[in-house]
Amino acid sequence: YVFTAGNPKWKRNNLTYRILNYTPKMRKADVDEAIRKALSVWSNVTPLTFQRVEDKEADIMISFAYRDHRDNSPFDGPNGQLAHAFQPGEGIGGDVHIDEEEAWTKDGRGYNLFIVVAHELGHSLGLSHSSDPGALMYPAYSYTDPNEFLLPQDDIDGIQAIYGKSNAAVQPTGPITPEACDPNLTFDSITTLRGEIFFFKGRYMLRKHPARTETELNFISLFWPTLPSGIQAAYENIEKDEILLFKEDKYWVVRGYDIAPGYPKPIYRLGFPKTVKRVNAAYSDETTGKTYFFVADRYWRYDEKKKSMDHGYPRKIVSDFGKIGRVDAAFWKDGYVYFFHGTTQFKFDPRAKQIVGQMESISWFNC
Amino acid sequence: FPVAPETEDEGKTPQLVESYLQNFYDLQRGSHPHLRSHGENRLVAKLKEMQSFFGLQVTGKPDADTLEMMKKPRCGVPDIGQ
Repeated sequence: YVFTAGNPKWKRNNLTYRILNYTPKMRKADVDEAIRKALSVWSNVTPLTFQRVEDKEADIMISFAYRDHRDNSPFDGPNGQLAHAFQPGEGIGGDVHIDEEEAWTKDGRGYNLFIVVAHELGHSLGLSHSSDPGALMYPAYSYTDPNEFLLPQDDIDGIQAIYGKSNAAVQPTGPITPEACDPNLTFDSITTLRGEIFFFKGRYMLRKHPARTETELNFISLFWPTLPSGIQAAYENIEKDEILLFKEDKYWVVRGYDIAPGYPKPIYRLGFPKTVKRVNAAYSDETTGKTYFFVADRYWRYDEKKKSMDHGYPRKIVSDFGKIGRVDAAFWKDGYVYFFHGTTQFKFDPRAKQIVGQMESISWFNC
Repeated sequence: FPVAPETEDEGKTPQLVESYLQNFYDLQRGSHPHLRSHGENRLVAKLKEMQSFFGLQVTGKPDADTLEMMKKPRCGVPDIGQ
């Protein structure tokens, strides 16, 4: 996080805001709600409070503006610059200007007003842009489902460094952006996809292309906006050129690079008993057409051709895969299976039925 | 997935780069990026600053990753300076 130069801050904690006008692209009530929720992002983690006022000057004046709106920072039409805001202070200080020519929405289409206003309010309160790609104060727009939004730890640390901690009994914490070479990095799930490897972690995915040395970090929502964060299991069906992604008792199919229509579907369609509430990990063996699902200390085997679970399952993981413990994530590549348990990775040879290697979880990232 | 910048955009690259650096990295307007001043070209220096900020490879050149970042919708507040 970065403070705005000169460390400007409001001298009071009880601030006021006013909405000067509205965009015709959203219902007034939705604009009000987006702005109210954006303010609560910051009031939830600091002693700050925001009271709405009408018909008088407020600390934070929020308005939709068009091109040159007499603040020496003209907007540039659709896309490009979405909004801007001014650091704490009298007059224009703290004000938020939103580019009227953007496609404002309350969901993943166009630009989500809540996300953008929450970012701009960070400026209104004295924060500058963060270079943490997962931070709300990162300058480039990225969509997160407002219902799943959690203020990242980088932003919490920044705003609390200015205004102090929240008055709540339990201090709020936020997600931390994963770093590929963090030795403590663990994964929610892993899958291959057309020769690449995708490592899922929270709302992020680390993407490793065999021909590129560096690892790319993206939000899952950048590619698949309708997918939730926290994907718990994933595998690639190479023959059908699709990947299946699991969370709780549902699963999605991504065909090629697009989410197939009609998903999510219940995992019970695959033959799991109702006692199974979630899948921890999965991999599919391209040579046998069998897919393995890991749940707690047991695993099921699914026949991709018959489209049904094989008989005689579940079986104990330890009896067939050895001492790999609970499986967080797994993937199959070039005849070997890679099991991830915390920060440990096991290389398993399914033909010899034995573990043939043990590495760190981050061994794929050329650290 | 994601689609690489359109090649027909290349004619606009210098303008995109210069205005981005003017808007967000305090590149003085009217500077003469094509004249090599003492030491490094200011535009190259600003480009490196932007690449460093975004965790891109610091090449000082408007490579594909850098242009892709410059084309992303974003906040109008500068990343450095006022």
